[in-house]
Amino acid sequence: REKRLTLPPSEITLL
Amino acid sequence: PGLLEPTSTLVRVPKSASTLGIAIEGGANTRQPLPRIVTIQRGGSAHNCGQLKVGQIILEVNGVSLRGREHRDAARLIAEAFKSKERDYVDFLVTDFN
Repeated sequence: REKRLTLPPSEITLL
Repeated sequence: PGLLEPTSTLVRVPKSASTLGIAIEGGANTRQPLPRIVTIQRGGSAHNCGQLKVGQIILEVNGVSLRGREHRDAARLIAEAFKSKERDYVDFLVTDFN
């Protein structure tokens, strides 16, 4: 069974 | 400040160019819970200001906390602060500590 151990990476936004 | 106190810095970025010129990553529910500056584009307002650095974490924008805001919400807040005609600058509270 797969378990997520870390939060997902974020997208990057250019401002 | 005490040795163990995290330091934050208020940086006022004048709107000196047509773009702010930063890229950010992070936001609530990601590995990077507060937005981090990943790029500063040459010629943008942030670059002209000279006080923002790649790697800094943005804690507040114009006094509004980014804590708990998801990426798109934080990005929208920063974009609206830059677009707003109420002020000719954007205030960033930043820290070098993650």
